[in-house]
Amino acid sequence: MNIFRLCGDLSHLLAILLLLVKIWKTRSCAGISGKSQILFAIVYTTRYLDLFTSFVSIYNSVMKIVFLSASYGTLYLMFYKFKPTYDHNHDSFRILYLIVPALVLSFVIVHAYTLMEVLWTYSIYLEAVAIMPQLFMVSRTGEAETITSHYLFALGSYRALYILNWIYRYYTEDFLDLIVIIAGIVQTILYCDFFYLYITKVLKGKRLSLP
Amino acid sequence: QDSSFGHDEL
Repeated sequence: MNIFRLCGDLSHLLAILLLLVKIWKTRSCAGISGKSQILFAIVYTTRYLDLFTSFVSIYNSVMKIVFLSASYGTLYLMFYKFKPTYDHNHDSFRILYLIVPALVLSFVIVHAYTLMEVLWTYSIYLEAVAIMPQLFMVSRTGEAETITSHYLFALGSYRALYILNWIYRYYTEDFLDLIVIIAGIVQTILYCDFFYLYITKVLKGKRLSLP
Repeated sequence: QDSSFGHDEL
């Protein structure tokens, strides 16, 4: 554990909780992509199956349980409790285009051919692109609520901070896991456009709207 | 053998 990873995890946690609280408080999930949330639920489920097979630390286990519960809680709010507020007309990204290639890639480029390892790798590849339906939705509607922008910024920052963590770990522990590092870089690059808009608009008190 | 490959991150 180092400061970059801790900040990354806290940023990740903040993003997930921010989304959950926003939906709960406003009683609405307008502007949120249900498809991205489905993908994140698949990501957490396939990655954190190791809750039952390997123990790293209390910290890791608690975070995994929180991520899983919050993710399924978000799905419950979006597709059940506040379903009428779900803007499915604008949430039109085809997620099979992400699910299938990520699955194929996880069989091609993987550290070891065991069920848990392939599932872990799949979760890494899928996470890298899971935000695409949400970004697509923002581009279709041309705007995002400020709180949604904060959510996206925290979620994007998490992997960027993990990149710093991997650089640090490379020099201090000789840690080098190219699968997660390259996927993490791809994931962060996808947010770059959004980061630019966030810094130039949202931080100056303006609403995020596309020209 | 540890099938989880020692993934210690989240």
